[in-house]
Parts: sequence; C-alpha cells; structure tokens
Amino acid sequence: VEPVVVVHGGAWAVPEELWDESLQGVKAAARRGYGVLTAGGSSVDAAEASVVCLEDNPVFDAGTGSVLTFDEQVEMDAIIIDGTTMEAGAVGAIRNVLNPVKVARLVMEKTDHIMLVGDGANKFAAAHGVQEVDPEVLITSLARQTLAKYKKYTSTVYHLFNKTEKPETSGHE
Amino acid sequence: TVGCVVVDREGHTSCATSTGGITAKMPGRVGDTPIVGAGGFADDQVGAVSTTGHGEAIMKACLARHITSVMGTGESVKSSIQNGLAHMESRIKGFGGAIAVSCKGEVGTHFSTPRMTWAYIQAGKLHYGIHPNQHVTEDL
Repeated sequence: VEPVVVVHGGAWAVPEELWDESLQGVKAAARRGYGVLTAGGSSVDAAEASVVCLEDNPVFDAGTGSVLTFDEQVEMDAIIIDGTTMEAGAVGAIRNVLNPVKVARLVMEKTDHIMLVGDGANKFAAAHGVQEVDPEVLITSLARQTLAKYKKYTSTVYHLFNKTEKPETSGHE
Repeated sequence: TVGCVVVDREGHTSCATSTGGITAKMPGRVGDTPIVGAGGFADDQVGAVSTTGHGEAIMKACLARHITSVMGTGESVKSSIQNGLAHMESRIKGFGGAIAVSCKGEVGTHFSTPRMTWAYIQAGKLHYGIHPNQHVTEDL
C-alpha cells in the first residue's frame, strides 16, 4: 500500500485572514506525520504526531487556540483509534493540558476504558506524567474576542426580542 | 477541530481527532470528537475517518461510522464522505466535513461548510486545499 497521511484543520467558514496560516498549518502537520511514518513509526504514531502539530498551532480550535466555554474556560475533547486492533482512547472536557490527543492515547494503551472525562481525565493525565499548564497558555486573544463578541451580540438579541431562554452556542467543532 | 487519518505500507490504519469545542459552550458539554464512530473511526478492513462540523449532528448521524460503512460497499472514498454528509444534511440539517483513507491508500476529503483546510502527502506529493473543489499539488 502507498502510505498516506491526511489531515484537516476543521470545517467552518474560515475567515480570509486565517486562510494562509491555516493552510501552512495543515501542510506542516501532514509533513510531521509523514516524517514519523517514513522514519519507521506506526500509523498511530503518525496520526498522533500530526494532531499534536495541529494542537500546538494557535490558529486551530484544539489544544492551544481552543475556543472558550461560556465560563471562559478551555475544555477539550480528543480521540485516537488503532484500526488494526480497533482499540480506542478518548478524553472529554479535559483542561489545562497542551495535547489532549496524547492523553487519549494513554487512555487507549494504559486502561481498559475508552473515554475519561473532566476531573477524572485530568487526574489520569497527571498520574501518567502529563504536566498541567497554566490555563492562560491555551487561551488566545482571538478566543477571548470571539467569546466577548458572542456575549455582547446575544445579550443584544435577547434584549431586542425579549427572550428569556439561555442563548444558543455559536460555531461548531 | 483538527484531525488526521493514516494508512501505512502494511495497510494499518489509524485516526485521531481533537477539538476545543464551540465558543460559549455549556461547561461539561462534550461533542462528537471523542465518540467512536462520530468524531473518528478506523478499521483496517475498510479504512479510517476523521470528522469535523456540527458536533450534535455528527453524533446523531454517527458520521464517521456511516462513511466507513459506505466505503465498505466498494464506493469511492470521496463518494462515501459525500454520502455521509448528504445524509446528515438531509436528516438532521447538520453540516461538516471529513477526511478519510481506505486500507488500500485511496484518499478522500469533502465538506458541506463554506471551507475546510486539508492536506495530505502520498507518493512524494503534497496535496492541499481550503475552498470547495480546490486541490493544489506540489512536489515534495
């Protein structure tokens, strides 16, 4: 089989000011994973390496650069699957780690479970040597601006239309 | 959201997907990304998929599993992704995108949102794009 590494940086209405950085980011991530593969790494090693590269790039909504919850926190989700064994590992709503996909891989390889969430995921990560980082490290000015705009816009809408229900979230994964 | 799918020389497949979620999400809300068969799926007998888009819709549609199921019937990878996204749009009014690779090394990318950045390397060439129907190729 001709080996291949494919990556994506998210499907959404990517604004023009992010087009170039986003393309450079996915190209770099594809190169990273392909390099791991050609150096003898497994397909899991390559997939993890590419996603780590994307998580570390603040232009993408994952790892550093993640968007904010309504409470101005970063909560991240990740999964990794080995197609040979169909083993899977995942984390949900994990906080304060640079690379959630690395914790997902630890879940796959070190537990009998598929997914750990919230505090449990963070405790598991810490127990396996994953260092917690200051939450500020993960938060970009763009993420703060986007949340501020969201809150301002939705409060205006609710005032104008006298809505009383909680506003819907915007954007998507 | 970001993601990756891989097939190696022996036909071993893997996928990984990671996300910070949605702006202003309810604390504790978890989307499709960490759900097997929604945010990703991999099976050496068929291939691997990573998805992105409206998380709740992707979960309802089990999008990654849907796409691999169609791939398993012999459909092309790209056509399988289009099938999955069309199903999600028609049944749930959800939009998104996906990347996939078959166990034989066939690649597919497609999205129903305005844009999706993607790239892949195969046989000494780097392929990438962001706009619908854009496909740029460079020699490595």
